[in-house]
Amino acid sequence: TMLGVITTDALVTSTVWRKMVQVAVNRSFNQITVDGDTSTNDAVIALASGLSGSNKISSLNSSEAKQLQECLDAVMQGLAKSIAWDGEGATCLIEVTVTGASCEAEAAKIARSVASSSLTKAAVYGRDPNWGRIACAAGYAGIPFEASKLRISLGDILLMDGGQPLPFDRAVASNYLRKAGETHGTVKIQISIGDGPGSGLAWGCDLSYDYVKINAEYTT
Amino acid sequence: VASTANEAWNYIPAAPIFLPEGSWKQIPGGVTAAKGFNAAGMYGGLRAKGEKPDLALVTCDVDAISAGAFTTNVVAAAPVIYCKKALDFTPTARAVLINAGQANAATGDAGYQDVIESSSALAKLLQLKPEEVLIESTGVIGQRIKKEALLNSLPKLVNLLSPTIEGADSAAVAITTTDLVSKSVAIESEVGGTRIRVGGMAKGSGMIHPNMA
Repeated sequence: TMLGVITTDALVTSTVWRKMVQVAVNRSFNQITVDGDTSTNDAVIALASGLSGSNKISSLNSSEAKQLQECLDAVMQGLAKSIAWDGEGATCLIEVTVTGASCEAEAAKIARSVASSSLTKAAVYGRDPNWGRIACAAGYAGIPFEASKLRISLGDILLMDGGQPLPFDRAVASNYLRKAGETHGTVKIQISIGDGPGSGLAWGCDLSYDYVKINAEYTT
Repeated sequence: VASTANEAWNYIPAAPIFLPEGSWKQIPGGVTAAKGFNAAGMYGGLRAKGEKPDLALVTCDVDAISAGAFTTNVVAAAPVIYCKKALDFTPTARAVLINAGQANAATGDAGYQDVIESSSALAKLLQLKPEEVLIESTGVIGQRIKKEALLNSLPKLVNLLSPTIEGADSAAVAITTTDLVSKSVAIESEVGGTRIRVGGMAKGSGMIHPNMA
């Protein structure tokens, strides 16, 4: 289960605040995954006291609303990434970036599909730069794209371009994953699916033996 | 048995926070960084093992504009059902009470009644309307909250409320379950030429694939 409580002293109307919170949740907590199980209790409550002395924000299209939205996104993304980093049994955080989609929602859906792929997660734990599993998870996300435009990078290492696997230094790529695991760092997977303006992010973690151990012992 | 707020963050370390880059700056504190907010965390005897804090409270000095996003799982826990009703009923809230140990999910009418009694008891202590008190629960699914332990702890929890960083940190620890680290962050930025603050805390480690609306 994930829970969150967010507070601000910005002054904002109820209608605008509720929309802003949903947008921020969609860009943060709804883009993390550890094990694919959606809890019965997931909840985020956000409270705005209005005590900062700022002008009241009553339109989503105002520059003030956009500034507050960015702040809300930042705080929620920071917390969301910490949850994924702390995933049960995880040795590293996985950050998936998708660009070139037709819109933000489509990019986000592909990113989360990759982040939640058990095979991709297991490959990261096995320090295996397995572009095939990443491509596969992108492909079954339910968002159509031209496979011939697929580009996949692991950190700074380009693994696939134009839908074609590329020669790369496997030892260097594997070492990138190993180092992230040893330091509980971040593995960055970057995917491009075309030329569209949509981009999105998702966060997950690798899948280790410890995940099963923890949940076999945490009984109902 | 109740540990003090000062002891709360000794149980687990704070998480590294991966804030995206932007025009804001990270500041100390979490849910209490913004003006008007108080928080506390304490051990109230709800956890099955250990004495890590398991009750957290966040309050606002004024009627706060409230929003919520909740699981779309059809089998929603009692506090989720309660909060959705409360937010439909009123646009403001004054307090969020959170327990760790029992999720109060799949507990039927009895579980829902536990939420009502918890919010009513806290509302009475804080002199609020029950619907101004929101509830979150986390822990073992299928178990009702240890209501007597929770109700008996409320006076002390209210007394521990503080606008300090320590208050925020103790609350962030108290909401954790299998988490290895507590998650708390705050930022300061300018909105329309005025300095505003946004802060927050979260918990989560397993059963994580949110789809909230």
